[in-house]
Amino acid sequence: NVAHGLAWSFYCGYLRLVLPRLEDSIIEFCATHQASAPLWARGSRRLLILIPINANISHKLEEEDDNIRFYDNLPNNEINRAGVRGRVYKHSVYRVLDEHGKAHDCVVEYATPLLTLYSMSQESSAGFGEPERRQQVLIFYRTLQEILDNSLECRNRYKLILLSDEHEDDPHGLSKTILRHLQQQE
Amino acid sequence: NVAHGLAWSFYCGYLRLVLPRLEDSIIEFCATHQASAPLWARGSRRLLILIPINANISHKLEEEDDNIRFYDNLPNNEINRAGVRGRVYKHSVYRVLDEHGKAHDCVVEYATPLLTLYSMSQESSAGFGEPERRQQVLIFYRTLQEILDNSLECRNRYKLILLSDEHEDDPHGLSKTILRHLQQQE
Ligand SMILES: Nc1nc(=O)c2ncn([C@@H]3O[C@@H]4COP(=O)(O)O[C@H]5[C@@H](O)[C@H](n6cnc7c(N)ncnc76)O[C@@H]5COP(=O)(O)O[C@@H]3[C@@H]4O)c2[nH]1
Repeated sequence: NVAHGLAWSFYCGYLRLVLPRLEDSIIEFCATHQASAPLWARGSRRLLILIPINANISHKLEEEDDNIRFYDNLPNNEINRAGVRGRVYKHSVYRVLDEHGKAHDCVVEYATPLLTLYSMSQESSAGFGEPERRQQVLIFYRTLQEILDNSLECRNRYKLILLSDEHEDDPHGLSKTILRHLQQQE
Repeated sequence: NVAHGLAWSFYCGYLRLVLPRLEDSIIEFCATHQASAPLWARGSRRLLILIPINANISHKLEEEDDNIRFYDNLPNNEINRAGVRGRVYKHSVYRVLDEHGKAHDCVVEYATPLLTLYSMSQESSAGFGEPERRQQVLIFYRTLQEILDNSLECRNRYKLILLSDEHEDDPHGLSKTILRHLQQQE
């Protein structure tokens, strides 16, 4: 079952490597980006992981919502992996405006394995189509939640945000969702 | 079935993105590394992908065989992916000595998804153990072979090398295997 394996892969090959270092990366970032430092919400020093139910992933968040702007990248993490010397792991910081125009900075990205689910649903030889894809996204989400709940090294360093497609017509739907989750923490 | 999804993930999220650019990266590398340029075998301008049957992956090839040395990395490729701005994709060039001490340069790495298969086989909650892992590696290899056979954009830009564990006691087993595959091409 594809989604189960992709959730494990996302944990073993990415979240388990990067989440323990995230706090230090953000601290280093705020030291070199003093304008940003006050804009980090209490409890927003986590990786926000967007999981759209329709696996419809954008490569640039600002294309989804003009209240979101790319700000800068966190410092690179270099890790030797499977023969690749100094493989680079990085995250992007986005500036999100609320309805009063106040800016909030945070680290957010889509769950990359959903791109694989999407591509597979378009390739007939891969073995599943669009109807199964939604189900696979939910399995991915639940499996990932369970793995992360049991991971001591990742505790409190992430937030999984399942995006339903009910707000797809709201041009500021994504920023509102992100802000709601930022304010929920602690 | 986990290996099936990991093979698709490896293709959709990596090989399909990097293999079409590989030739140009190697040309650029040889222009800036003139000592290396004559050491590339005819037809070795491919990514050699190592698939050990026991999923036992090393992060540094030189630790497996002292006839192999890390030489340098190819130039970075930066691609915007799923909200990460300028995500870096790179490959490492290794210098491999044959039994006459002659050097051959090539781009080689392990198939990273095997690290996930290995980790999952160690975590009881993941649902499979060491006996199934070998079978999963074979499914990964065959699925990947089939996907790549049907991929026009990746044609002739890679070589899958399945490593059996029969030569594990030969300290130069890996370099000999790599050289045998390099000489096979064209
Ligand atoms: N957002 C994000 N940033 C990253 O740097 C990153 N690195 C991995 N992942 C995701 O974690 C999981 C585990 O990664 P793994 O390396 O085992 O498999 C990877 C790996 O085998 C290969 N691959 C991808 N990027 C690279 C890379 N830069 N170098 C080598 N191999 C790579 O192709 C597989 C699928 O990649 P993605 O489909 O991008 O998603 C991966 C995957 O779901 C990332 N996700």
